[in-house]
Amino acid sequence: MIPNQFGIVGLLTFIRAAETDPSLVSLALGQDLTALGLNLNSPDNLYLTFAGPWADTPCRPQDLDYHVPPEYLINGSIREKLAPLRLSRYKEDLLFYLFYCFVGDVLQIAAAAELYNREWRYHMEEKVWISQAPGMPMVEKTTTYERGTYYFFDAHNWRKVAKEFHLDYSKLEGRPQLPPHV
Amino acid sequence: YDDPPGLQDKTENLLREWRNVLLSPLTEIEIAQNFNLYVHRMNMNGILKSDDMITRFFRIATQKCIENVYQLLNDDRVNPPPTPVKKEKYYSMCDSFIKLVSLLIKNTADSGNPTPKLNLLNKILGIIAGWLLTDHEEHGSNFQQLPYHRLLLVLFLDMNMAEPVLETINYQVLTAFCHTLRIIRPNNASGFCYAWLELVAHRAFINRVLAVTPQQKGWGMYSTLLIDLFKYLDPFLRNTELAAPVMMLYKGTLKVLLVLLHDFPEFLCDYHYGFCDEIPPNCIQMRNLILSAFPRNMRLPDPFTPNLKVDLLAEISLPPRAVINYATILPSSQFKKDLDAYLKARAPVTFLSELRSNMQVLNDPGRRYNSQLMNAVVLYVGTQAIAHIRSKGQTPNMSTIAHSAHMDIFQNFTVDFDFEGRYLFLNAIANQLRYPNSHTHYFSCCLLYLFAEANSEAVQEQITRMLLERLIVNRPHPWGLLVTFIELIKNPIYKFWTHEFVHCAPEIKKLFESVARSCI
Amino acid sequence: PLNSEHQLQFQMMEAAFYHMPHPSDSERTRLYLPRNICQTPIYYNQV
Repeated sequence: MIPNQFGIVGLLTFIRAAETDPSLVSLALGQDLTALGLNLNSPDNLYLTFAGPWADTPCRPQDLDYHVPPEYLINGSIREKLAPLRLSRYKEDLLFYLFYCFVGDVLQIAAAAELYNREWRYHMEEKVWISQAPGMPMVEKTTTYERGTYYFFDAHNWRKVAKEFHLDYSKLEGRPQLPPHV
Repeated sequence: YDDPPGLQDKTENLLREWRNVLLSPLTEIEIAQNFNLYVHRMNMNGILKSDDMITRFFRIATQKCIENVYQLLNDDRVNPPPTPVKKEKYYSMCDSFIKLVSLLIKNTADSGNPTPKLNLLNKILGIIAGWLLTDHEEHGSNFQQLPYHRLLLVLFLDMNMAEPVLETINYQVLTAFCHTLRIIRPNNASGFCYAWLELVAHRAFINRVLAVTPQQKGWGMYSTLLIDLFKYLDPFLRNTELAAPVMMLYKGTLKVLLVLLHDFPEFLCDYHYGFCDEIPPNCIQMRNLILSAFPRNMRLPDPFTPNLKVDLLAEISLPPRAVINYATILPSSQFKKDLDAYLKARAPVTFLSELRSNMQVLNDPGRRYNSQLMNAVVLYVGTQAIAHIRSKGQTPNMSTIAHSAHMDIFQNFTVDFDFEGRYLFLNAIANQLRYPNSHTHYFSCCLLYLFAEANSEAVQEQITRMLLERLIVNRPHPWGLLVTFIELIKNPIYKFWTHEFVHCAPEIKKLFESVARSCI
Repeated sequence: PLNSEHQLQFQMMEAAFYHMPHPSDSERTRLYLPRNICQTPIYYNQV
């Protein structure tokens, strides 16, 4: 057989190197390209929301550049004069918008904290917001779970949906913590 | 040099005035009115009286924007702020200056006369590029990419707004930016390489250069920019110098190629040859990614279909999309003349015995063969072979490709070259195994023919190794590669499983069997 | 093999690696709600 790197033995040596020197191998055995943050099965083009070669997630709606009349834009000179955001003043609809559109941003956590204040709870497994449905009796309640009818916030159809559910308390997120500097 | 006295201060004052103009709450109309007033002020200051003065104004203003960012970055380094920095502060001077530049460009001369606008655009782009290269040289590892990235990005977004005055010059604007990106390509400004790729891969830039520019007139420019990137990465990847900075740029490049594979596969189909000419042979996944592209209107038959009759596929007789310019990849030379003569007359036989020395490179450390010449010869001879077979009213298959001047040359590569030369030759062939087209079909037959007719098991081992190393990589895998390998292991005339190298080690044996299982 | 020019290029690349472009660098300035990146719980929507 060929005794150097151009034969099968050379390739075999390379494959065995995979266990010891992953960086050496990353060019040739490559990596799982589906894990680079791109939705390769998307029926739509990726480039319009491509957040760049270093980003792990696509652009959010507000990151995209489209023409907006200057009247809609907040001018630098008055920005500091505007009232600060006070989430307690906003309706749930806006809070859910901030939660789902400001992913990876302080605002997502701030919106979550305000929803928590309003007795919504985030189900960490189902990845949905749940709240008690007023007037609907509890079917069963123990120290670790309860069963009854609850409101779910359906982000795809953007509305509250009542559903019976077995609610395991351990799956509910505690009070969201804002980063210290906020 | 020789700036008129006071120009620096004048420029500084005008920039400050302009920022104040922008800071008052404005509508589109008011911005336009205030802009005209401001232009009058510029005129009063003599800024617009000559091309030279505008150039000086732009140069000084650009320098002040850059200095402003360096100053802010330096301040934050010396006195780190308590809370995470809001990036906007770095942008404001650059953004307001570019707003002024964009308005000057759009309002220079009437919309029917694009030349003054483009002159102004090229001027500012040249100044930004010039400062970048100068600064890169002077600051060394303290060079900061941020101000240049910001100036170029915002200028590109402004110049591509949906406005009638810009729509008439979109293509010239794009050309100006592509030229600028070439001037500041990573090989010229290594410290700007990440921002450079961020600009080249920016959604607005990709949209303009690949999607909305008519007749795909931007594709050639974009391929040149990507080749610049591959040229820059080449020495680091070839030497597997994969420190974090290189790995970051490599992964970023993979991501951009994935977006192109998903959204513009025809672009990768058309320019695959130039890309694979630059990508080092050990970057197998990156090369597979490019070779896996196929036109979106094509439905690829599942390569694992039992008894798939590749030569009966309609597309298999059609040439691939891209028209390769052979004069570029195989410039006329004595060698090219001898090659054409041999292809025509299948003589003199000395051409074959001199082939290896023509492919070899002397006194170039780490390189013994001119792999780019080899790639070109393989593609050229293969294309000529297809035409030759067609001219006899036949179609390429295992018998029509044999006993010809073309096959003489390929067999010479396998017989007369050493292991490295043969590896590079086989790579050149495998780089043509893509989606169903006449090249994929011819080169697939060619590889299988060379395997069947090999005069030594070493040749068969190298063909197998070259195929295998392309198959054991993470996906994607080119269609032509899969169908060729499946044919090799399934068709008993190749006696594949009888070879010692198939059973040389448990991992290899297991590998072949797993590939065979997925194939069969 | 890498030559001295490549070594110099690598040094410049490495220096740039420590201040990579920030997503905001590639977006128009958003004054009212600027990007305020923070690591949100992984079980929150990331896209």
